[in-house]
Amino acid sequence: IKKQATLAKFFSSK
Amino acid sequence: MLEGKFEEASLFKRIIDSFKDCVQLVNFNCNEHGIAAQAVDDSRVLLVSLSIGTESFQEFRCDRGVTLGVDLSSLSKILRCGNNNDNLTLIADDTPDSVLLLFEDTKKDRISEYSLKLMDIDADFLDIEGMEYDTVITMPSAEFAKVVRDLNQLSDSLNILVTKDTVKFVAEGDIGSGSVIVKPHTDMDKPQESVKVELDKPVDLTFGSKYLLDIIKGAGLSDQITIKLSAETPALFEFSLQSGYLQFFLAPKFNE
Repeated sequence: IKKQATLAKFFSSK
Repeated sequence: MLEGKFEEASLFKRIIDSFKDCVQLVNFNCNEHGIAAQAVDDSRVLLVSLSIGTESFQEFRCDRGVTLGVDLSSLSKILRCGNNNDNLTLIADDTPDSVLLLFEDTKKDRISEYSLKLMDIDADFLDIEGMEYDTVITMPSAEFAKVVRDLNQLSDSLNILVTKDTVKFVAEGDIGSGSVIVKPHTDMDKPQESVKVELDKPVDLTFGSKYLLDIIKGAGLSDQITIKLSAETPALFEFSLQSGYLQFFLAPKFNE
């Protein structure tokens, strides 16, 4: 079963 | 002061309709280059990045940077009040509490004016620049939309596999499974029907279908969609505007 990732894992806040 | 006039209100309507269902509160940042916006959906999985360049406007001026915090559902209500081929001018002062939308029907001399109250929206801005991708696919946006809608009926996940000569979309669900293979080709007569695949590395990624259903709402903006993929990173789905773009960044699903 695959789990949905969120964007925070890849992009930092500016 | 911002003053941006679209020759046809339908362009701005179509842009807003393309992402109003996945994000609600959006800061529109206006400067001399045009209007830009970035927003993330409530689940923090899908990011929308919009750029409307000055060439998309019939007339545009913005001397100082202005931020318009907008509730898209409210904006949509007002946009529905104008006719598609009306001129639409957006007007705001340097520190606005509201933005004025002016619809002008040049043939009938009818002018309608709406004021939309603005909001203070506290949204963090994600750094999405400088991503590198293993493969770039360009294909007809209507064809991609059909694949997503068709395979969504089978599964809440869509698997995209890209190799040198094929793009394969796969859905496996309780009622069965389905796949669509799209091969690169060049259509000389209708270039917008062409499929192009640039590949550095094969890619195998899985995405939530419900987010892809949001993304394909942008298909009305552009004949072609560009899809950029890389292993274990968010995909970029892009619709080009005459000047500017609407981009969606979508985080993939992973094996636990």
